[in-house]
Formats: sequence, C-alpha cells, structure tokens
Amino acid sequence: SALTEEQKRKIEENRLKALARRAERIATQQ
Amino acid sequence: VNGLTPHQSQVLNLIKSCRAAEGMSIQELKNRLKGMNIMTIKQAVEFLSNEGHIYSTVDEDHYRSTDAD
Repeated sequence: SALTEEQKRKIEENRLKALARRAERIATQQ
Repeated sequence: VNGLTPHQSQVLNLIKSCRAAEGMSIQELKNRLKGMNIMTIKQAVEFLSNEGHIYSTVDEDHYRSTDAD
C-alpha cells in the first residue's frame, strides 16, 4: 500500500529520532 | 554479542529483513516467532525502540530497523 506524504514525513522523523537515540546510547557506553 | 538477549536479536533480525515501507507489524512478528508470546515480543520491541535499533512508522504497531537502509 502506498504511503501518503504525511506518513513518509512522520516515518523519516521517527527514523532520525531513533538514530539520535542509538548514537546517544553508544556514546554513553564508551 | 551485540548486547541483546536472544529474543531481542530474533525480533530485530526479523524487522531488519522486512522491506515494506511501513515496516513489520507486531502481529506479523507474532506469526513468524511462533514460540514467543506477545508480551515478550512487545517488551523486545520496546527495548529495541528505546535503544534506537528500531522505530515506529505509520502507527505504534509497525516498526522498521535503523540499520535497514
């Protein structure tokens, strides 16, 4: 099923937030 | 190996393997991980999301991996 532009925007936003969480976790582990 | 439990690794590997734009649903994870109960799956999903391995897409029921792309 094709995603709407709004859905695509939200998914990209969530992806970037997750990458930031990942980077934060890796930084605190070191 | 990567700091994940076997359950968390299984869930992450399945989500990674999904190519759909909206990602994989909790229901699909449950269907694929036949031996795992829904609470264990949801706990693994929550952990992986908090750690930034995965993120929700169209709703809180669908997830993609940050490593997928």
